[in-house]
Amino acid sequence: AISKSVIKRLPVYLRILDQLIERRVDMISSKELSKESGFTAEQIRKDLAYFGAFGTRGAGYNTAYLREKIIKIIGLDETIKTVIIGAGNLGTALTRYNSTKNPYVDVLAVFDQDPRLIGKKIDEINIYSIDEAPSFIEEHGIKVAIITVPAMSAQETVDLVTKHGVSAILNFAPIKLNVPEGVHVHNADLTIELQSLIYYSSAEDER
Amino acid sequence: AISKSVIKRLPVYLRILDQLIERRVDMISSKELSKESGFTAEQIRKDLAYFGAFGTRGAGYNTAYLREKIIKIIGLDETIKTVIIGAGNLGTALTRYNSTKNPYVDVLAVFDQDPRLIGKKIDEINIYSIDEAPSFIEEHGIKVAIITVPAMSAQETVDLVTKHGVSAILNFAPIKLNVPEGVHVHNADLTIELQSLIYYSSAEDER
Ligand SMILES: NC(=O)c1ccc[n+]([C@@H]2O[C@H](COP(=O)([O-])OP(=O)(O)OC[C@H]3O[C@@H](n4cnc5c(N)ncnc54)[C@H](O)[C@@H]3O)[C@@H](O)[C@H]2O)c1
Ligand SMILES: NC(=O)c1ccc[n+]([C@@H]2O[C@H](COP(=O)([O-])OP(=O)(O)OC[C@H]3O[C@@H](n4cnc5c(N)ncnc54)[C@H](O)[C@@H]3O)[C@@H](O)[C@H]2O)c1
Repeated sequence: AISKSVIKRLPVYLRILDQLIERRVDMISSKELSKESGFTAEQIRKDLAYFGAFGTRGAGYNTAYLREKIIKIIGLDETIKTVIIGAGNLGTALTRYNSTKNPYVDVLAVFDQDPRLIGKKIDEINIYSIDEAPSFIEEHGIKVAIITVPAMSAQETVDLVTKHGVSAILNFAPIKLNVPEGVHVHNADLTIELQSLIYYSSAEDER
Repeated sequence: AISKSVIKRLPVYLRILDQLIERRVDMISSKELSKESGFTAEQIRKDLAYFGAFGTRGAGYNTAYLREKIIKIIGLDETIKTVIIGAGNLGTALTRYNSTKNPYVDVLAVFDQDPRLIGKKIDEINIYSIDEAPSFIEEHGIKVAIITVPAMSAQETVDLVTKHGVSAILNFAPIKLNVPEGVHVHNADLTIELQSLIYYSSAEDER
């Protein structure tokens, strides 16, 4: 299998290529990609060669070709349909962002248990009752769910969505989730990000 | 220096210890810590021993003692004063969360350039004009800043805050930031999290 660090670099290449194509740039060298991304030119050439994308000596890589290749590798050749569970602060911010600024992911609906939120909208996206999540997930063949409920509701929420076909979870709740075999969970823990940053910044002075 | 993966585990231990102390649990074994965190008991013992925290055979670790030790290691013995730049969707969600649910970090103010937002509040926290950020950061000795502005304003924002004393940046804008020597930047890129999750979930079917 491919290493985790390579997989994390692919979305960065994709973002840079999207920006270049918007500016009608046809070719890009690994040196320029290095400047934009912060990875070494050698690392970039190695990553892309691994996936069978070779540049032409002196000219570099064709941006449109490379973008198509990376989209296929990540699995974004079809728009990914996703739902968000928890229409609170973070769920609202993610819904607004994904439905306006992220072309590869389509937030189809948001689910919540709070009667004050059910029936409302976040921009054009409806907030439904969590009780409707099972049938919605099955009817639309939803495979990816984003969890923005409090830690104490996260496990029951994940049990519910995986039971009805979800196989990939982006979890923001600060708790370890148990999932069935074959379900992928990525934890995006903002508190850990902030505290490890604080470690490095205070480590500088004291150590 | 300590490896990155150890540093990322410390906030998880801290969160578990906080929950245990709230439930008046005095002692915890590495086995129970393993169950709550997902790390192996052996890894936990190794991490804690590295920092000079040893459990008693058969009894485990004293939760209050261990918590104090980890707080000192991360550098949270004093509340960390921070500011958020960008009072949009994500900035609002982060402000609401940090000022209510995160005891270790204090969001003192939010800064924005949009006249419709300046002068408003997010809960109890004031939104000031970005022009006031330099003097505010210097007066309060702010070392940590969270960046939630669009990608094209991120570099100028970071230049501004680092010029006036900020040395640690949690960046949510999808762009590589250039910072002076000695400034720590952590990129919390939610799009990369989502796309690498999609890679793993689609990889399952196709490969
Ligand atoms: N906002 C942040 O910046 C931030 C930072 C770090 C971690 N988190 C984590 O992200 C999660 C969301 O945070 P938030 O700030 O948006 O919280 P929030 O309280 O604003 O929103 C949580 C939402 O989940 C809903 N909910 C609760 N139980 C539910 C259930 N069983 N089914 C469906 N909906 C349910 C609530 O009604 C509420 O609308 C939390 O776990 C939090 O710890 C958030
Ligand atoms: N919301 C999400 O879920 C999400 C997901 C992935 C990435 N991001 C990234 O996080 C950042 C914030 O996203 P958002 O959804 O909150 O955007 P947003 O447009 O809702 O908010 C951005 C805010 O920044 C302010 N701003 C712009 N330039 C500024 C400057 N020079 N100084 C001070 N304030 C300035 C704007 O007035 C606005 O209030 C963006 O870079 C975005 O790409 C957000």
